[in-house]
Amino acid sequence: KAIYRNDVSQSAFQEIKEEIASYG
Amino acid sequence: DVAKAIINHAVYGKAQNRSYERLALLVYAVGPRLSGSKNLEKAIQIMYQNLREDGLENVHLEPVKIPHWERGEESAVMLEPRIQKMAILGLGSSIGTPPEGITAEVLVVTSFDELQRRAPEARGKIVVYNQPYVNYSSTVLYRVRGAVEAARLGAVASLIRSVTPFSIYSPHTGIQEYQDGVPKIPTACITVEDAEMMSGMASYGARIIIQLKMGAKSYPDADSFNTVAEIIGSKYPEQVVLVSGHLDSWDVGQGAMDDGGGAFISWEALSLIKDLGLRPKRTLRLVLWTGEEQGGVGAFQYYQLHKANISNYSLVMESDSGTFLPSGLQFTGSDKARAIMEEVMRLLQPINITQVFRNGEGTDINYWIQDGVPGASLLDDLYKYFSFHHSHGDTMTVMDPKEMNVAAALWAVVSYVVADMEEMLPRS
Repeated sequence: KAIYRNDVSQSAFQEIKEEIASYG
Repeated sequence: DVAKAIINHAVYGKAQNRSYERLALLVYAVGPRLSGSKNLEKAIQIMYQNLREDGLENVHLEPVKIPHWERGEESAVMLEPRIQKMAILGLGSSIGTPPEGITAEVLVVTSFDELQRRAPEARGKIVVYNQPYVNYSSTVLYRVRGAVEAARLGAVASLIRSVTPFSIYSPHTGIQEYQDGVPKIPTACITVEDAEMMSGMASYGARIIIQLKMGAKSYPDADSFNTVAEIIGSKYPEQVVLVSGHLDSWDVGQGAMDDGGGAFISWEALSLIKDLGLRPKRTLRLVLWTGEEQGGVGAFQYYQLHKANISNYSLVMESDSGTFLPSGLQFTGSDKARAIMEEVMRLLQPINITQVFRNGEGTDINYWIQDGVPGASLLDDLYKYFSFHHSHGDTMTVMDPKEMNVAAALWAVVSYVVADMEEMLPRS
């Protein structure tokens, strides 16, 4: 089941930002 | 520190120069890989073995049909106002001339507009286009459409100034197109130098006559394959980040830069990730396209076959504009997706390549991007790239292992992080 979204809320974006930072 | 680990391994560690050395092995063994040629099929078989031996998963070949055109012998000699042999390269899909060649007077123009203005003069002539280089995408129209526009007016052949920002008497080939209902005439590229010379001669009122001989021939479509290998995702295996380059090339040079570099940094991305024992949540899929130079023919058939799963593609990536030192990532997608990619590119700070530009694209991935899938490509040194593009100079000599290391590191970090994020990239 595909779970891409058509948009991302600001809070979700903040979470994604932190997730990406964890790779660094 | 996954990103740092990938960068260290690629740029400073054991994987240093691996993609360059792997590429050299292939291009020295096989040479240029024209669509429909035995060289290309040999390269595909070698890559199939390489990817299996590298321990990648689901390595397989997906059959497709691609155009088969052969250059044959070709020559052009200026007979008037003086005798001079000219370097030419016939354009892909061009027809040949009769065995005795075509000998005709030349009409030199610098644009399609000028050709229209001087239409009555074109009948029975060889039209020479001396169009100035603006950028590749706008100037390539002369190579693609030059024959048709000249043939509409009764021209018997067309010779087109090579599409390149820089020339040392280097002809550049590439695909061209005929149009239904318009007579097919032979078409080839000439060097910048000869185009400018004839333009100068014409401006002094000289009568220019050329004898053109081309043995070009088209054959029925040939069997070929897109080459596929994966690191299967640990959590969402049905979802995909596609990393790619194309294996076919023109029949000039070694096809090292176009697109050996793109194909081999894409392979290297998976090798780096595998070396570090990483397995992203989504499947990382390497595709080495065939028939790209004929207009993304192999990739179109892949798209037709797999588009049913389009909602499972988080990102499609193609490197096909050089693997010199990249200045950043080109990206096409929604604003939110772009914001996410900007965060991903921050991870490349250790090599100081963090910028995200617009226009992520690639002939082979544009089918997906046009249907809404986010797409990415490398922004590279285009002046250098198009100086060698489709010319005899496309060899390992223009490639640089250290630059390939950096390009591979960027490619690996981006593909891995997007493949491993909990969520797919958003779409607008």
